[in-house]
Amino acid sequence: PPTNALVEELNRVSAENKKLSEMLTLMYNNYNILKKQLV
Amino acid sequence: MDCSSFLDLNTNPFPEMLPKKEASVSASTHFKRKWLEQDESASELREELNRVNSENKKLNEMLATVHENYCALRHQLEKLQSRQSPEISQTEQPIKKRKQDPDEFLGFPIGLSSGKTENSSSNDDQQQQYEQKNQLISCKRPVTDSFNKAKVSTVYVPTDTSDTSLTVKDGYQWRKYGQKVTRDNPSPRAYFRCSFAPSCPVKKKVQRSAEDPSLLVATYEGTHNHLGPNASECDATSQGGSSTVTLDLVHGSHRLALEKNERNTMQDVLVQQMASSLTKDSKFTAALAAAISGRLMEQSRT
Repeated sequence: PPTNALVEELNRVSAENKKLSEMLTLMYNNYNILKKQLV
Repeated sequence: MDCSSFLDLNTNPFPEMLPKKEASVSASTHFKRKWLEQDESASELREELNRVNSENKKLNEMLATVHENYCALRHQLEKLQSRQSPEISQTEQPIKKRKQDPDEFLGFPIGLSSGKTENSSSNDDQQQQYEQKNQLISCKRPVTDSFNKAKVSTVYVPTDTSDTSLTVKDGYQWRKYGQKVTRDNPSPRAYFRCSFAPSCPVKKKVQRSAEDPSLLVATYEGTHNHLGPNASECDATSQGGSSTVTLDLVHGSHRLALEKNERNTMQDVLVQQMASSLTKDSKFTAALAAAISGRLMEQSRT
């Protein structure tokens, strides 16, 4: 049971990590677009 | 179960004849090994979890930094825009207010950008929201693009093959701002802007047709936002074949106004013709005079 809980927690954190990475990419892209606009 | 094996009573004088005990020993080692393996995998999992958690933390920090920079840049851009065109910024204020929330603008799920952890049960819902918002953002751009998209119309104008000026006389005044040679056509393409630019957004591209060099192909982008040219000034109308060119260029309200003017002049001419023909008709004048006098007589009686 403790192993299962660990696996579950790992899955959850990994999913969150993935989402954060996507968000970071999106934000970085938007940031670059804005930068280009300013230039 | 054989209780003797647990109590180790040594009831059997021939221990070598005991295969069961060996089996029990091997089973316990097997369990031990299994437990150790589980422990190892658990520690590995814990390590992995720690690693992912630290990565998560780092990502959150990076996100916060980029978010901050983005907001600063956006603020700067807004300031610049408001300085450049105060009128436009005034009209667009409600739209900007709607976009105030950067999370919303970027299509982020609520609570994530601020580093808050989310409930795993609502992951799917938030993922859907996230995707929907992203779709909305991607949809927003084409809408504005199509709204601002200029009307494009192409006009073919006959011209002298020896004429290399690439001028299409359509009544409007144009300023040439460029010329380039394209791959598909040996003759150059000239670029013009309406003389009312930048208030008028209309642009024109003129190039000799590759198929028929006696034709000039003029491509117009946008609609004139000022009054059209006078008919007398319009050289294109004097050229028989190119009168349709000007008709193509007249859009919306200008076209309607012209049609209305034409209708009014036609009505005036018809009324004048009718009046002149009726006054020439002696019978009509006599009938009219009789009717008027009859009316007058009736009025005097009453």
